[in-house]
Amino acid sequence: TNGLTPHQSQILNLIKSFKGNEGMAFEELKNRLHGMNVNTIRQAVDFLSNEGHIYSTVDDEHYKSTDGD
Amino acid sequence: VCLTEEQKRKIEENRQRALARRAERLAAQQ
Repeated sequence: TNGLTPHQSQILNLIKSFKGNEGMAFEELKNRLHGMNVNTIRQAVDFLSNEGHIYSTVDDEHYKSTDGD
Repeated sequence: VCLTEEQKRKIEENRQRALARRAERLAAQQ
C-alpha cells in the first residue's frame, strides 16, 4: 500500500494516465469521476498536492503527477 | 496544447517543489 485512500489512489492514477503537457484539468477529473462528490475530489487533489504526488501546471486547475515524467 | 517558455518554466518550478515535498514526506516517515 502507498498510504493513500482508494479515492486518492484512483485520482492519482487518472492524473498519471493523462498525456497532455498542460496536465489534467479539474473539470476533466470531475467528468471521469462522475458520481464522486466534488468536495471529495477537491480534498483528494489538495492532499496529493501537499504530499508532492501531483503539482499544478498552467494554473491551479490543471495537474500533473511527479511520477514518471 | 502548445505552452509558452514562461509556462514551461513555471511548470518545471512547480514540479521541482512537488518533488522536494515528496522527498520531505518520505523522509518524515522513516
